[in-house]
Amino acid sequence: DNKQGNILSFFKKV
Amino acid sequence: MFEVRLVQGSLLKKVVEAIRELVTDANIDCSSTGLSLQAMDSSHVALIALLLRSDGFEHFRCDRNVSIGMNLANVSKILRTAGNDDIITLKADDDGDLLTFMFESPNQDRISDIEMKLMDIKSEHLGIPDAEYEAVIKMPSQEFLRICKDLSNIGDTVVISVTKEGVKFSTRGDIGNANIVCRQNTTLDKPDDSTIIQMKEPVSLTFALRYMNSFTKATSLSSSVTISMSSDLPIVVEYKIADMGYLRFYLAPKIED
Repeated sequence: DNKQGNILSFFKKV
Repeated sequence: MFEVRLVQGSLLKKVVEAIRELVTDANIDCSSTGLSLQAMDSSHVALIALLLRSDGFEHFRCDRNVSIGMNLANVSKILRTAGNDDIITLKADDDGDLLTFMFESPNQDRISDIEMKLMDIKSEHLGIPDAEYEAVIKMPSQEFLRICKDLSNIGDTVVISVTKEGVKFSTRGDIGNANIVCRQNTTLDKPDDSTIIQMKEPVSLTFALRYMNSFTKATSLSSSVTISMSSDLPIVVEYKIADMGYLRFYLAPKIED
């Protein structure tokens, strides 16, 4: 099964 | 002082209904540019970005940048008391902890106001880089709603694949497999019914259907939806808000374990 990705691994906090 | 007046108040009702399932509490950031909101769902899988530009309001006053923290379930309860044709005014004092909603019926024979307590929400902003997406699909929002709903009957995830043949939505489940292929279809007399596929590179990504279905709660905001995909980025599902801005949903793909 595929693992759910996380938004924070694509977009960084500013 | 913050005071904005939106003639088409139903837009605000639709926006809140579209996002309240994903986000419980959020800050609306107010500046001279307009109202914006950025929020993630509690598991940090999806990100919502809303923009309502100031020139889309009949009246827009925002003396200094403010963040108005609110519980969206409470906002929804309040907006449900507004008629669909009502003009909505929002106002808050600079240092107050209340937001006033005023609803005016179109012929001004009923005016109501409701004060809502605000919340102090720690806001976290994410930088969303401008990206050239490998594939961009514009299609009728009703068609996208139907695809997500139909596939949910079969499986939990959707693989969206864009090739020069078109865009394919696929799922697998215990009862079997399903594929829906949409091809480019430019209906000149009815541009809203068109499906337009712009592809630089073939791209295929897997997503949780539960989130996609949640995004389609925004269907009534726009007759078309734009889906942007790149192999190394979250998908963007965008509903334009008539001449005012947009509601965008970003969803992180599922990745191979």
